[in-house]
Amino acid sequence: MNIFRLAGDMTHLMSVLVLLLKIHTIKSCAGKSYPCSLCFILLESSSGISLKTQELYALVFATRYLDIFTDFISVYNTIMKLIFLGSSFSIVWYIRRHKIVRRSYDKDQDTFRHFFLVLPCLLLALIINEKFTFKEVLWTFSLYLEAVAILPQLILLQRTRNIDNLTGQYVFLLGAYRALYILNWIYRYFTEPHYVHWITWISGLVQTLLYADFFYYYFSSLKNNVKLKLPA
Amino acid sequence: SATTDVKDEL
Repeated sequence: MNIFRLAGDMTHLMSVLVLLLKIHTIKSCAGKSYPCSLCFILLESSSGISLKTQELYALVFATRYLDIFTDFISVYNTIMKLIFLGSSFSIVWYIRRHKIVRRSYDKDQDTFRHFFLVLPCLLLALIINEKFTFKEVLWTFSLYLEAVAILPQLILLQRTRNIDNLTGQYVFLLGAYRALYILNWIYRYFTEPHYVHWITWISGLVQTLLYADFFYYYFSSLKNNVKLKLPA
Repeated sequence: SATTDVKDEL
C-alpha cells in the first residue's frame, strides 16, 4: 500500500459518502414542511444523479470483487470491497425503489443506453485479457466498464440546468480517485520489479481522460466562484 | 516466473 493508493481509495470512499449524503438529504426533505427552500429545490429539480451510471458501477463492483470470499488480501481490502458493493447496490435500490428518492430521479433525461457500453466491454474482455479464465475475463470486463461507466452521468450533467454542489463534488471525487490510482501505478512500477499491468493502466488512463473536460469546468467554476455548468 | 498476481487493488 502506498500513499497514492490510500488517497485514491479514500477519495473513492468520499465520493460514495457524498452520494449517500445527497440521498439522505432528499429523503429527510420529504418529512419537512414544504416551504423549506432547500427541499423545494431538491424535490422540484432532478437530483442530477444518473441511475445508469450507478447501475454500471454496481456491475463493475460485482464483477471485480468475485474473489472477495476466496482470496483474502487484508481486512482493509475486504472491508472496502464490502462498502463499495453495499453502497453501490443500495444507491441503485434507493433511486429505483425508494418512494421519495425515486421522485427526484429524472428518467426522461437519463436516457443513455448503458447496454451499449456493457456489451462492447464484455467482448473486449473476451479478446484482450491476461488469462482466459472466468474470473479473469470478468475482472478485465469490470476494468473496461469502469472506464466508461461515468458517461451517462456526464451526459446527464450536460442536460441538467443547475448542477447542485453535492452532485458536482461526487463526480469530481470519482474522477480524482482514478487519477490518484495512476500515480499509485507509476509508484509501484518504479518500486516493485515485474509490476506491469497494461490493461489496468490503459483502462485507468482512458477513465481519467474522460473526466478531463469536467475537471476543466469544475476548476473554472471554483476559481471564478460561479455555478458549475457543462456546455451542452 | 509469472507469480500468481493476486489482485491486491480495489
